[in-house]
Amino acid sequence: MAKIIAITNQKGGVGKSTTAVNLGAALARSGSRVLVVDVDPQGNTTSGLGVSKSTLECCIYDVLLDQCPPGQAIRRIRDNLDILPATLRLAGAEIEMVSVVAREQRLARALMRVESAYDKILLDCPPSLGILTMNALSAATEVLVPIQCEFYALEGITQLMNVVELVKAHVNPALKIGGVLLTLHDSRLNLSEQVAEEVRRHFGERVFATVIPRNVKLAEAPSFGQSVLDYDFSSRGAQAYLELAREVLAREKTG
Amino acid sequence: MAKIIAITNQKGGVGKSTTAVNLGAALARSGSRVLVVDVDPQGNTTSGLGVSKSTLECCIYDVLLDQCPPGQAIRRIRDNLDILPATLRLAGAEIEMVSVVAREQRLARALMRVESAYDKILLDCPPSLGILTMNALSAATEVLVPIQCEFYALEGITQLMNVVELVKAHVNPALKIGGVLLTLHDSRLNLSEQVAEEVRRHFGERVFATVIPRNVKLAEAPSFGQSVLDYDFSSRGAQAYLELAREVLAREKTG
Ligand SMILES: Nc1ncnc2c1ncn2[C@@H]1O[C@H](COP(=O)(O)OP(=O)(O)OP(=O)(O)O)[C@@H](O)[C@H]1O
Ligand SMILES: Nc1ncnc2c1ncn2[C@@H]1O[C@H](COP(=O)(O)OP(=O)(O)OP(=O)(O)O)[C@@H](O)[C@H]1O
Ligand SMILES: [Mg+2]
Ligand SMILES: [Mg+2]
Repeated sequence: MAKIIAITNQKGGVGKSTTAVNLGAALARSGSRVLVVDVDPQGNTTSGLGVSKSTLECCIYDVLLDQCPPGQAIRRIRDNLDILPATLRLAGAEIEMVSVVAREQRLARALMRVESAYDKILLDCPPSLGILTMNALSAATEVLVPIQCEFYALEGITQLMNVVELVKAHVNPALKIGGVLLTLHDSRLNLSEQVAEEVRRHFGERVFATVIPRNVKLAEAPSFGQSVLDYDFSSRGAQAYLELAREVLAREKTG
Repeated sequence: MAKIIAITNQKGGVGKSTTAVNLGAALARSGSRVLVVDVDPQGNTTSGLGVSKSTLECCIYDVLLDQCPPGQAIRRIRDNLDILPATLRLAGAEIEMVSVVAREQRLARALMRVESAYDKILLDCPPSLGILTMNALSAATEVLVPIQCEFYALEGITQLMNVVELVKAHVNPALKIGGVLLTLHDSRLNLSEQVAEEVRRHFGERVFATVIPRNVKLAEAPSFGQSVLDYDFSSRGAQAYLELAREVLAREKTG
């Protein structure tokens, strides 16, 4: 049974896609068989892993609307690392799925068909709490919430937690909060540390010990279509995501 | 006739709220009568201008659903600067307005009732292209698009331009692209300059000459509920938004 991790936060620009790409790559290097699913119409994870959208015959949009089996849309990136890519066509899904029966279960049903081939499935969510994020939360076994170390990032957390509880109560009772990840932390700024302390006060043990620092290599890597591990293995960004992968695996053992 | 500027980009974390708060405050200091409308359920602009959400009897949610006149929801921040605030209840609007007639015109109709009291109305949009952003685009006379100087920020631009053309063709023929604003520019990084050049190549004259630098004062100010002009007037962030206000006003004269 693969562990399905929804990487979500409706606050924009907090490092969801960056975490999907680089935690995915780090887990794959540690030997886990990983599938990264791009559930965001912007398709940043798809291009961040070097997939050219114009060459795709089918993508997650077709899989959600049952027009293509997931296995056909999945692309191999490197050993142990596959992607189910997104294109702009996914933007139409929010509207087109309004009248579809059990519309929030579409992704869960599709992933059931491929999950035996993977140990970890990471779902990169858009910055909203619409049908696409609901699909991810319905399919997931746990939620990973990246929180940027800035003031505005604290505001939306209550709303997000409410939605997770709602999904757990009505759709997916197995869903749990896997962890809260502090991102874009800049050790030179008081603001970063103040927000980090606030988050730790609020979430306690659920906050990963690993903190992702602001590191320009993480922002440069996507323009080469590479994970930061392939782009600059020795960078602080790459090392932080390798550390996070170790912590995710260690938490699994202790439950 | 007030100029209504929708500040929008579905890419998250690019400086939409920061621009709404600080361009609003800068225009107000230059003598324009300004209303800032928070169209994002996260309500970052509302808290960024120091309004405590728990004290609000009604907010934009009630105005969109015709349960409160806009004049009653509007709060005075300081001379020439008012806000129509948002609370979390706005998150329900996306779902509740699905079956409402002419649902994307709700904001335009509400603003007609108050616009004679203002010279500029700024609309802060959420990071998605759903019903709330459609309301903002339908009400606006022009669009201001903040673009962060990072690789992922380039990807969603085509989709955004398509949506603006769609709204212009079917709902709001007067809508035009007022300007593209480069934000979070870090002069120490090659990446920033590369993206800035790419944006100028793509948008030419429509890119504001003013570039907003990454400046920690802009990230600190919201935690005090102040615009950066009130928080640290001499900072590079404050000066950049004052320069932007002058440029917006100068463009108006030349059309
Ligand atoms: N630790 C980091 N150091 C430096 N830059 C980073 C880091 N994490 C993310 N970035 C950059 O910050 C921007 C926002 O990150 P990203 O796009 O991953 O966030 P997101 O939450 O997926 O955004 P959206 O809400 O639009 O989906 C990107 O340009 C990315 O390259
Ligand atoms: N020029 C800047 N310098 C430093 N920090 C900035 C700057 N502009 C914005 N920020 C910070 O970056 C983060 C993202 O900015 P902001 O929240 O305004 O973006 P947004 O586009 O409104 O995000 P969302 O998509 O979630 O609505 C915030 O924490 C903000 O304080
Ligand atoms: Mg993303
Ligand atoms: Mg915002």
